[in-house]
Amino acid sequence: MNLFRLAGDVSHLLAIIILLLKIWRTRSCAGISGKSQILFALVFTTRYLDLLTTFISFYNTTMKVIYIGCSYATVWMIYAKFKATYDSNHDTFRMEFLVIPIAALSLLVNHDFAPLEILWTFSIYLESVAILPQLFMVSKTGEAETITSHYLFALGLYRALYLMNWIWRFFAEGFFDLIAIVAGLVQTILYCDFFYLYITKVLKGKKLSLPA
Amino acid sequence: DAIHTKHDEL
Repeated sequence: MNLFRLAGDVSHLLAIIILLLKIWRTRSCAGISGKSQILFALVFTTRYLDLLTTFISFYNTTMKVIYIGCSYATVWMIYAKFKATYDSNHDTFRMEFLVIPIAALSLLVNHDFAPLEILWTFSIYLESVAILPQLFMVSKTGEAETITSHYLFALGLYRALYLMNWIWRFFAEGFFDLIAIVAGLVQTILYCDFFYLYITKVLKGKKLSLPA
Repeated sequence: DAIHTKHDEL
């Protein structure tokens, strides 16, 4: 565990909690893509199946359980508890366009052709693009609430910090995992445009809105 | 080995 990874995990946790609190306190999931949240729930479920087979550490187990629990709670709030506020007309990204090709890719490019390993690989590939329905929704409506922008920033920052962690681990331990690194790079690049808008607009007190 | 060490990350 190095500082980059710890900061990455904290940033990830913060993102998840910001989103949960935003929905809970405003009693509304307006502007939030339920499809991205379903994809994240799928990411955590397929990645953390090793909870059942391997114990790594108390920290590891706790964080995995929190991530899974929070992601299902978020999906439940969007599709059940606060369903009336869910903006489904703007959440039109087709999930199968991501899930099917990624399932095929994880069968073809993986470290080991074993069920848990393929599911882990699937989760890594899927996570890299799971935010697309949310970004698509923001670009479709042309704006995002400030709190939603904070969520997206924390979520993007998490993978950028993991990239730093992998650079650190490569030099400190000679460890690298090409699948995670390439997918992490793709994931971080997808957020770059958003990072630019966040820094130039949201941090200056303006709402995130896209030029018409 | 690489396959097992990577699962220590979240």
